[in-house]
Amino acid sequence: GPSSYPKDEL
Amino acid sequence: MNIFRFAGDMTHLISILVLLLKIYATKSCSGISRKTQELYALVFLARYVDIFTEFISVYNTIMKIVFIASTLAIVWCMRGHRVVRRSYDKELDTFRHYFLIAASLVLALLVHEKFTFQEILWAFSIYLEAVAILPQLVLLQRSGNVDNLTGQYVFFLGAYRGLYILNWIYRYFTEPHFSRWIACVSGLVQTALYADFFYYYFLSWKNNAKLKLPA
Repeated sequence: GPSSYPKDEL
Repeated sequence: MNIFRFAGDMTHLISILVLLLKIYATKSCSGISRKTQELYALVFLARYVDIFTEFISVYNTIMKIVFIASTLAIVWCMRGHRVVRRSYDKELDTFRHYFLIAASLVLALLVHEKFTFQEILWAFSIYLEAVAILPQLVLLQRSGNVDNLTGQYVFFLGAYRGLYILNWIYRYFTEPHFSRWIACVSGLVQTALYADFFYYYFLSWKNNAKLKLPA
């Protein structure tokens, strides 16, 4: 699956 | 950052400030589900484990601290404050919220971005947040008429995730390879759970009547 994206949302 | 997400974060912050105001001003937590507050504390602790490792921005870090600290303070207040805890509707707040925790954990182990500790905790926090309001909505139905501040608290808490959905739509169209399908699907479910509350909240506003949810 897609790489884990940076969690820039709260 | 876009206007929808910023408005969503501010709406979320307002919901917490309204709840703090209600508890502080009335020295009472009647009508508030302690279980929902505990679930939200778990949501923030699970979602913000990266607060010390992943620096996104000053805004992001400050908001994470505010959300964790305020929710833990509310749970502490409802459990430990000798005046406030007396007004807790213990016999009405009976939703089996441990099932919500277990179900969210199982789902996070099955459906996640990557099978890593942090990603599974993040997915767990997303799923748990979607259902965290259930004990509060059940309590509102049982406790008859709802005081204004409690109604406003639930309204803003429901509205914030609706604004986040607009944020995800905006980002989908403006950012290549943007995919937040776990948060998006979960956010849709979360917002949908408020549908009947929003309906009765709108009616009470239109008829200038006291907010009352049918049992």
